Amino acid sequence: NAAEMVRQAKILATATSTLIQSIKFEAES
Amino acid sequence: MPVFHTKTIESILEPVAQQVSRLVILHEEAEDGNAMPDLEKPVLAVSRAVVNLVKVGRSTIDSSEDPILKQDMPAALNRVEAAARLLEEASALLKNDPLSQPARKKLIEGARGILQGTSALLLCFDESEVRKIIRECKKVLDYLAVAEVIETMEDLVQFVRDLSPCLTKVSREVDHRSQELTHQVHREILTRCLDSVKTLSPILICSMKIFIQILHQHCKESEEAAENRNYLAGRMSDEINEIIRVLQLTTYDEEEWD
Repeated sequence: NAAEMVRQAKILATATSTLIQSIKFEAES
Repeated sequence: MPVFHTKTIESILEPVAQQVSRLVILHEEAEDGNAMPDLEKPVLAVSRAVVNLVKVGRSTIDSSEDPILKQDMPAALNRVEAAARLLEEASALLKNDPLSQPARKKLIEGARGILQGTSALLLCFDESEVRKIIRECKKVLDYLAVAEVIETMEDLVQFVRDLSPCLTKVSREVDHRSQELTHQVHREILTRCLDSVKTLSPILICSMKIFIQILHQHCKESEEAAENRNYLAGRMSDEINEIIRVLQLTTYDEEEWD
């Protein structure tokens, strides 16, 4: 359970980072 | 001062935390209203990740025997789910109006919510893991309390048989935990206390043996031997109690002290 929770949290963190990157990309351009 | 108190949590959340901070600044600077891109795909990816994380979280709650985890974790899961809904609403609003101010606010709140909810979830789980180590430490404390009533070699043999596996487990888990911590002072205290416990345990056993031998020879020095044994058991208990105290600290506790 511990390993799976860490894995899923990492996936969510990565997805959130990608989302923020796409917002910033547009705002910065 | 690190923000996240374990290396695992830090490695997951630190990059997102920095990005959320930059996003907030960017949002404040971009109040003139640049058009936002279509965020449907990245928001969908976040929503899917939230569904999977919540699934694991709920199964953790169901399988856990820790009442505090059972009580605290649902709120963290709700937080993450609510944040995902905010992002979905923002994405829908931006489809109709790429300049929508409410959508920007929902995006910021959603991103923040994902960060805070995931942080609360991981912290909740981490605290539960720490409580498991503390339970093992308390078993050692219980055994140490028995040291004072051991008066035969047979009982001493049994005492060592009971204490040894428990001490080995505590030693392994506290050592692993100390390596996980981002706070250097906490790490050093745990290592120091653990080293003391490892040094003291054979000395304690030796002092108990001496006490038993003197007691059976009906010598006057048995009182002194008992005092020595009690002192060593007390020292070990103090070190274990210090380990328990430091295990429960987070960097937030340090900030409160500041």
